[in-house]
Amino acid sequence: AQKLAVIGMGQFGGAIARRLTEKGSEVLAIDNDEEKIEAIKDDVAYAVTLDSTDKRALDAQNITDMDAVVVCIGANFQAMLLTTFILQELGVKRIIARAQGSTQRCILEKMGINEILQPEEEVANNVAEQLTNPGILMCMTLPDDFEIIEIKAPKAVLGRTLGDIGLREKYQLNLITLLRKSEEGYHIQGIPDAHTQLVADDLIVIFGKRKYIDRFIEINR
Amino acid sequence: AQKLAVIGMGQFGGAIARRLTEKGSEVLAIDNDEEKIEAIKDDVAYAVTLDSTDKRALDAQNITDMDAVVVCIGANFQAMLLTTFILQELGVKRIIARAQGSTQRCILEKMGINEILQPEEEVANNVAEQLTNPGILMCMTLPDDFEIIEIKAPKAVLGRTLGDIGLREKYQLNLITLLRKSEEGYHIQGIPDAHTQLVADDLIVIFGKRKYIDRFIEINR
Ligand SMILES: Nc1ncnc2c1ncn2[C@@H]1O[C@H](COP(=O)(O)OP(=O)(O)OP(=O)(O)O)[C@@H](O)[C@H]1O
Ligand SMILES: Nc1ncnc2c1ncn2[C@@H]1O[C@H](COP(=O)(O)OP(=O)(O)OP(=O)(O)O)[C@@H](O)[C@H]1O
Repeated sequence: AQKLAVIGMGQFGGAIARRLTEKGSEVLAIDNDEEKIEAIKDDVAYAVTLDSTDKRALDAQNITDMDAVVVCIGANFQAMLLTTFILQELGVKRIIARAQGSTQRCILEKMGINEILQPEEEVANNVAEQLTNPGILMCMTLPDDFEIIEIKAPKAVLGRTLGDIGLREKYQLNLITLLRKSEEGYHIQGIPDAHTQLVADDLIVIFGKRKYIDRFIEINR
Repeated sequence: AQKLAVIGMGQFGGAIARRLTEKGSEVLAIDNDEEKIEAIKDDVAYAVTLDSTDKRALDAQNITDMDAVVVCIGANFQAMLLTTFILQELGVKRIIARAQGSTQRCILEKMGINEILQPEEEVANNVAEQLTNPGILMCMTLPDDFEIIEIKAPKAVLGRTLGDIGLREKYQLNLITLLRKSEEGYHIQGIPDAHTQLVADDLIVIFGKRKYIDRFIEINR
């Protein structure tokens, strides 16, 4: 089981510490607010009240024994940076740090930290994408501008067969699977073939270049 | 173009307001902190300083003209709830609200809000998953326990051909694509066939039931 330390028991750090513990990791939770430590101590292996900008206090916890340390201090930018710097000085083998905004991210990168978490920005991007493109339910980006995307079957393909739509021949897209709505929710539709006819509410999962996916959506809007 | 209002210009709300504006939506940014409004006003269509718990102030902005209102107040739970309640009373057609923790989420659901954002929890789950299962790079969950997953090719399949590994015959998995490392990064590997031999650092994107994917990873660890 991995030994992980999480510094900063706010919403983000607290959730990470709890999820990791549920999944079987040995977690040391650190915060300088005693109330936060009181609230988390039953949900993790160890919880200790200390100021993570205090190098000796961190060292006394044998922080370098950790497989990784996750720094989740949010609002106090200076404390996050100083903590990260101290962890590097102590020789912690793997440091994952939270940044709020591109300036903080750049500074961390300059320090050689390449595992950076930006929960607010990451989810904000997804929310903005979903509000702008409501037909796109899920998206996995891949190299070379390829994507796997789950979308509502666009209007102009409803009532047509897969053979007639010609995803591969006309759009250079691969159909991974079809999800069809039934009374208790969506189900994977067995083995779609050329005769499978798309109906309203169908969701299709397709693989291909982003520009061909966009073209498919645009043409069949 | 959609008309959207975002209330609460913290890290999360500010990022949503900016991303939406970049994507062409008409955004009204609201915050009761004048400095926050000063900082955002050049990045959105409209920015106004007002207290969102003041029903008449919101009404004066014609908030019901909005296609959607996103409530991004974080730390002040009472203000987030009261704002959400007021938006419902005014008859805003679509409300998306932020929750911090399951208690807040439950209260919003009881109010009939079903579009709830939990950026810290959502990313915390992904981080905990990645730290626990480092071979899994990306994952898209689908109905009926199906998944699309991007993983490092497990040790025991390196040096073997796809035909020999038998993803479909032995594991009931479909290979969507293969990503191979080159000097400038990963690339989609054209058309993998039975003779394609997997090498160290290869990433495979596969589709199948979660338990068969887990079995494939376990057997070939
Ligand atoms: N020097 C420090 N040493 C230890 N803990 C710290 C230190 N500075 C801040 N913290 C803790 O980090 C936690 C998270 O930081 P803070 O609440 O400032 O950010 P936040 O952006 O509100 O976090 P979140 O979004 O995760 O709720 C708090 O519980 C705080 O007590
Ligand atoms: N009643 C209110 N009316 C308008 N704006 C408000 C109100 N209450 C809080 N806000 C604003 O909401 C924004 C975000 O809230 P806050 O900073 O408390 O939460 P946060 O958890 O730190 O946010 P984030 O994680 O997004 O940075 C702040 O800019 C704050 O000024």
